[in-house]
Amino acid sequence: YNHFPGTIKWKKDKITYRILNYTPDISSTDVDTAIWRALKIWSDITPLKFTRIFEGEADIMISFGAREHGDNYPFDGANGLLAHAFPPAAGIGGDTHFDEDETWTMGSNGYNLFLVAAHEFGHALGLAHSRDPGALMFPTYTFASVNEFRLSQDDVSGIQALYGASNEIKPNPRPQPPKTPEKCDPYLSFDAVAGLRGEMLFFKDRFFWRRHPQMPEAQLTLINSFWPKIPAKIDAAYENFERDFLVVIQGNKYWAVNGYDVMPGYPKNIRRFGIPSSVRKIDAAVHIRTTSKTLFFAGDQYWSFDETKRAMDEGYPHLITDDWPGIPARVDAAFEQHGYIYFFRGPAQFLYNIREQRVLQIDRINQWVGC
Amino acid sequence: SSAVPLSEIEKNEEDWQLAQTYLNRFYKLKDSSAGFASKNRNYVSKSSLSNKIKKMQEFFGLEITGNLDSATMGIMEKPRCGVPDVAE
Repeated sequence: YNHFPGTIKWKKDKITYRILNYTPDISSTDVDTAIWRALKIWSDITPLKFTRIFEGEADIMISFGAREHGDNYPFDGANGLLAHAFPPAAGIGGDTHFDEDETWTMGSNGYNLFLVAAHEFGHALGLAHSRDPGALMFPTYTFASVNEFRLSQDDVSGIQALYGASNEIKPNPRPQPPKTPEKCDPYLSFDAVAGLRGEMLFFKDRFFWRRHPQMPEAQLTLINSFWPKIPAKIDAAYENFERDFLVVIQGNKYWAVNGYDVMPGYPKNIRRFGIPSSVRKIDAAVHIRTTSKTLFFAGDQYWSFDETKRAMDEGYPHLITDDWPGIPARVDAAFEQHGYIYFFRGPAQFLYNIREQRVLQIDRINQWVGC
Repeated sequence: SSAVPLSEIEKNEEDWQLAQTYLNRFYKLKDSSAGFASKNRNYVSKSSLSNKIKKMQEFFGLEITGNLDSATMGIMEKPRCGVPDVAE
């Protein structure tokens, strides 16, 4: 997280706000609710108290405006800049402006007013932008389900460094805020791994590391920042080379992703591959180009699907340990490259030679994401 | 050698324009050094632009190349907050 130079903050805990005008995109009641909720996420975890006033000068004056709207920081029409807010201070300090040229929404069909307002009020309280891609205070917009929204640990640490924690005794303690995965975490494990047009994708919680073969660094991004229409967290993924798309699996559904777009007609049910309905979750999936088979791993078993015949091979499932000597009984993720299958289990990866049918090497997984 | 198609030149020009606006807004692009004189108020030296691109790439955890590669352009095209990333 970051603060503004001079660690500017309000020198009081009771802060007033006033909504000066409304957007025609959503009802004024909804705007009131979105603003109230967006302030509440900050007051829930600090001693701050927000009071709405309806006339006079409030600490946080909230308004919708387009293009040049009176503060010499013009907006830019639809998309691009969505809103801005001023750090804590008298006068314009704390004021928060939303670009009226955007389509504001309470859902996902436009820019969600609650999510943008929550971010901007972070600025109005003294937070600058964070480099943590999982933080609310990250500069770019990514839709997230409002009902499941939680501040990240980075956001909580940043605001509490300014104002301290809430002094109220909460009856039921709040769950731990979500943390952004660390590439050097010795206990790191992957949810899914897949190639995509020459790059490698390593999925973990709401994120994935994207790594280009020639680049030592891997870029950490929110899954929904890239693909808003697939689940925030996935169980398995594989690249279907024949049909040039990425398949991502979550629960008993799967999506086909082509570049940035989810292909029409998805999600579909994994039953279509011939996987029995007793299987509630796929742990790993890997496509083997030389045989055109896609293997699905669930628990201590796996299935083999023939992409050419578009049918499950006979006699499956098999036990993993029966067919893959040296591989753990269960796996988290897998992908195939140049005749090897990389299996991932916890912090370890197993390099398996398909032709020789044996494990050649066991390594730590952090190296894939630049550590 | 074949001439670069006009559309590609225009695309590159567009990207540079977008990048300059973006970096000026969020990374204090205008070179504030006293001796910096330029005829064109918006003229920005290539090296200054490249340095600001590096700052932006570092902020977003991208490969620090100083070039307008696709990952960098991808971030610049995303909807975002108007507050600068490098706070004044």
